Amino acid sequence: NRDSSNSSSGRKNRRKKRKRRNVCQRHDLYVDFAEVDWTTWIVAPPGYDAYYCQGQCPFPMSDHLNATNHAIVQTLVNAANSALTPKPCCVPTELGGVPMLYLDDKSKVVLKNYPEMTVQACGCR
Amino acid sequence: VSSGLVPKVGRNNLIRQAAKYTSDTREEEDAIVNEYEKSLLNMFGLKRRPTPEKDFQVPRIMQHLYKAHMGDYYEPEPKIVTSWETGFDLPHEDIASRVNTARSYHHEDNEEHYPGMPSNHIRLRFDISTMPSEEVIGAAELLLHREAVWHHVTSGQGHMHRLNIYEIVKMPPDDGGRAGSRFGSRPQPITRLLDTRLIDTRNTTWERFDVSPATLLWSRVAHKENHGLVVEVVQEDEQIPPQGDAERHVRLKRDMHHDVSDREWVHLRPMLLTYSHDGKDTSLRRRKRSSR
Repeated sequence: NRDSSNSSSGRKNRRKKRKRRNVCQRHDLYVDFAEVDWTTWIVAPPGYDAYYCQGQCPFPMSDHLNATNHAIVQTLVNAANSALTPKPCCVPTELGGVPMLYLDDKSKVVLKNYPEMTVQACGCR
Repeated sequence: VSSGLVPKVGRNNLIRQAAKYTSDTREEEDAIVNEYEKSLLNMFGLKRRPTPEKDFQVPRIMQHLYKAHMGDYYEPEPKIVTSWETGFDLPHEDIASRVNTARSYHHEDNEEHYPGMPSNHIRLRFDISTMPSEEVIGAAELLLHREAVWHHVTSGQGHMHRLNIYEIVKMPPDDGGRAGSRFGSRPQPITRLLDTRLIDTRNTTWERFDVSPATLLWSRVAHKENHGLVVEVVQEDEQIPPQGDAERHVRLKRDMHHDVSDREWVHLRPMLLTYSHDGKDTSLRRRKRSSR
């Protein structure tokens, strides 16, 4: 709606959305084994959802940002003097495993569940 | 030296990035990328990039194991079979929960027989020395496939066979032929019965035998001290080797199954399946989506 998009409330909404997009969160990342030429030895899966974390750790940090006590204190120090220390980083806080069926270097068939392959949650640390 | 795990384009990009951290020698940049490749190999528990033959067949059992482990998360894909193998599923929950790796082994074809071995016996020796040293075996099973045979049994239990699984504890010395000649027969290996099972030759299925203690022992000794197993098949009623078509009921020897192609034999031949744990925090438990 052209009218509402030009109105001040429309602009505010867009600004809010943009801010939300910049906040630390999980983003899509599909690892396609064909792209790294690994499909010759990995039988399954053909790829997997790995995700990644990116974004700002803004003040105030809401609960969903999983901030540690350290991150909260770092935010305070950053507010007092940003030249002294940066803001906390947006990193994976929970990771999950991915099972793979593959041939090893002796051509034996292996099924293995690899830990810490996919991001389940991001947070400010 | 590159392991080949990083594709060429990616490698060049990584070298460019590494250049920011080194003085301008190409060797140093290469070394940084090689270190990175090494950590990738480590992650997979490999020594070098696997280079399987183009038409390498992945045993159907392993494909089923993958599918069973994926549980609710399984999405059909072209490289994985769609049907289920009769008589096969994930190991029991208490095994699946304490292991995170399953490895399959085929026996050494050229060691199926030893001198003086009866015709209804077959020796199955599996080379598990390639298993990474950090992995601890939690369980192992011997899988034997049997195919229904239709023969003329008018009465009695002629269709019932007995499968005996022995562990070879000690092989006779190499000069065994001469030593045993006084009695006109060769000395036999010392064996220990691990399991015995009555089977109906009118059914097609996989038979699974727990061979965990023997496999655990093989993982701890040198390969030459791993003598393998012996499988014996006898007709239950007469205690004699199976005759005629019944001889081919259990898929033990390649030369008994000329009707099966090499590609198919990979899926039907005896297999040792080991379940192990590498110390990392995952398991082979069936994956289930939590309900909302």
